[in-house]
Amino acid sequence: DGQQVMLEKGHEFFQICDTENKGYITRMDMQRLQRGLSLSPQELEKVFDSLDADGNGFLTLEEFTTGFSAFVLTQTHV
Amino acid sequence: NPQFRSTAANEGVLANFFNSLLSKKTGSP
Repeated sequence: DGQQVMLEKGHEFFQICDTENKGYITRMDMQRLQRGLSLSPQELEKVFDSLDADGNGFLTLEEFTTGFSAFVLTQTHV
Repeated sequence: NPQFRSTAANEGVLANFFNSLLSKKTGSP
C-alpha cells in the first residue's frame, strides 16, 4: 500500500533528523544534517520553513510527513 | 486549507533535501 510506505519512509527520515528522539525537529537539528547532506545552511533553513506549516519553530512528524508526501506527489506527477 | 507552504522556489530545495536523504539511506555505507 503506497500510503503506508510513504508514512514509513517519512517516519524513517524524521528519525534521521530527530537524533535525540524528542518527537520534533528544531532548526538546530536541521542544521546538524548539513554534514551528511549536500545542502547549505540557507537551503536547510528554507526546508525547515517550508515544512514547518504552523511556523512555531518545531517540526512535528505530521508536518514532516505532509511535506514528504507532497514531495513524493510532485515526483510522481511529472 | 493549504497547510503545506510550498512555493516554486522551495520545491526545488525540498526535492534536493529529500533526495539527499534518500541517497543517504540507500547510498554506499
